[in-house]
Amino acid sequence: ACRRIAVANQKGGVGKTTTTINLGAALDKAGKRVLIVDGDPQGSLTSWLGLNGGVGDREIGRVLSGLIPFVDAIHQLEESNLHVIPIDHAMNDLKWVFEAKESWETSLRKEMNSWPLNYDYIIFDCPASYNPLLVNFLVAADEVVIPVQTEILSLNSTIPFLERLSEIRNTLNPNLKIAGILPVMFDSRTRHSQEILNRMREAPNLSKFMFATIIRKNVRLTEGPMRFRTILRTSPSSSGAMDYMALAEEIIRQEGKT
Amino acid sequence: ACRRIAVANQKGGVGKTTTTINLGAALDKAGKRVLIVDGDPQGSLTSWLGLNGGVGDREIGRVLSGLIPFVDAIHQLEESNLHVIPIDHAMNDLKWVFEAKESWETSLRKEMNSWPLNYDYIIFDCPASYNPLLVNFLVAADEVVIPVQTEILSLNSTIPFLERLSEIRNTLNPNLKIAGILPVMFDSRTRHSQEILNRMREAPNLSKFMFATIIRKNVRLTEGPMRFRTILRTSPSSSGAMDYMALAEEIIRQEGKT
Ligand SMILES: Nc1ncnc2c1ncn2[C@@H]1O[C@H](COP(=O)(O)OP(=O)(O)OP(=O)(O)O)[C@@H](O)[C@H]1O
Ligand SMILES: Nc1ncnc2c1ncn2[C@@H]1O[C@H](COP(=O)(O)OP(=O)(O)OP(=O)(O)O)[C@@H](O)[C@H]1O
Ligand SMILES: [Mg+2]
Ligand SMILES: [Mg+2]
Repeated sequence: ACRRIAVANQKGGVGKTTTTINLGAALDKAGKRVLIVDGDPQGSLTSWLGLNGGVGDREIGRVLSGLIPFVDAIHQLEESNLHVIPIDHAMNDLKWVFEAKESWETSLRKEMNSWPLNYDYIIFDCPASYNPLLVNFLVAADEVVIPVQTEILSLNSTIPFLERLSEIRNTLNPNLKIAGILPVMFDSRTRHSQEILNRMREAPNLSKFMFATIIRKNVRLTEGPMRFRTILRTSPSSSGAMDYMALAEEIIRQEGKT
Repeated sequence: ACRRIAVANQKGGVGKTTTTINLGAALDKAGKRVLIVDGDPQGSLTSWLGLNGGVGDREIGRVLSGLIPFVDAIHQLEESNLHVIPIDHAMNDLKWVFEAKESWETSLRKEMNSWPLNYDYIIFDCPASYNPLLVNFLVAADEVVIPVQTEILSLNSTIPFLERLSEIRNTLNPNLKIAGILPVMFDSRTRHSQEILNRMREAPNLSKFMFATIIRKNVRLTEGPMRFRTILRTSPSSSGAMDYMALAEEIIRQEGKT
């Protein structure tokens, strides 16, 4: 069965794109068939992989507007088996909402359900703000990975975000489960980072969902996009690469349990 | 005259909220009358200042929905002269768009123009994604401060954001000027941070707008929200406090030149 995972948090800059790309690459390295989707109009994932110039019509905005089928938006990356659906910068995230014929919230889920998708994992990189685009991916997905930077502002935004997820589960997508809460950019040199990690572990509604894996702060992770590559290709023995491979293994071990 | 400044960038996690609060406090310390507004439904600014429980009806969402006047949403902070307009977490950023009677893009600007606002500075903390809420603040403001983290993903998102600003200038708000581009979280210990700062300085469409001030990475800046205070009260002699005071002075020196 194909696991559809949204990487989402309403807090900005917490490693949603970094997690989507590097987790995708680590799952691919472990032999899984993986499709990653850029769901954020700012297009970080698309420009990271060097797809900016060449997407043409084959991108997620045109799928959401009902102009092309989901499978026609898929690009194969040259150097790995990863498949990618990019986004066109020009996509104004609201045009398709106003123009949607029936209910816009379920349009992507319905479109995806009408195709045989031979993937083990489909991972959506979600936008920060809670808006129709984000809702659309949270309805199309069955699971959510929630990156939380170990800083107080990120923690403060994550609690209300969990409430939003419950609202989605109670209304539009009863299947929506939390695959895990992922502490990211953990910096063992600062007391603040350690304090926030402790708070996460002590909060019952967080600790029960937390992955065993922690993504440590690692400057190698900021360098991947400079070379249009994932951490597995730019710095395979870095702590960033190790952490994302450990996360992939932990996620693979979840298979069959959900 | 009152300067209305939006602190905005479509990239998430680049210090928009941190800049709004600490710049606001530094301008207040320099004797200016300052109002800061939480324009992001995730409510980082509101929870940072400990206003979560007590906003009641007096918040920006009800102003945008046309339920209360702008001046009725203003709260005075206990310990400083800063005035604040918080946001209600429950504000769904789209409800007011669908319900707006005339054109939603200009509703906040029109509402603000109908009141005498005795401030030297009104600063809007903007949401990350480019959506109606962000457009509304970019139309209500006359100037934009653009924080850019000295990392490649932030730089990559800032270029298309500048194009969006030009679109706003050409359509909804001909007055909109760039007050400055602010390098933030600069970490002199990493080559990557230095490389990105160099790229910013070498790009003509960026360097001409860059502030002389750079906000250095400083863990003290992450700790302010733990105590519901600005950096000027929690660590007045830290590099974070010095940098935001330098920024305030640079912005004050711009007065009269615009
Ligand atoms: N573990 C890490 N160590 C060091 N830097 C990291 C790590 N993870 C992400 N980063 C860097 O932090 C910044 C934010 O990450 P990223 O852009 O992936 O977050 P995001 O949640 O996708 O942001 P947005 O809200 O804009 O979509 C980027 O510059 C990225 O390179
Ligand atoms: N100069 C700095 N040095 C160290 N940490 C910083 C600095 N500026 C901001 N931070 C921290 O970086 C994180 C992101 O900052 P902040 O939340 O202000 O960004 P934002 O752009 O408002 O994010 P969002 O897109 O979610 O609104 C926060 O945890 C904040 O404490
Ligand atoms: Mg992203
Ligand atoms: Mg913010």
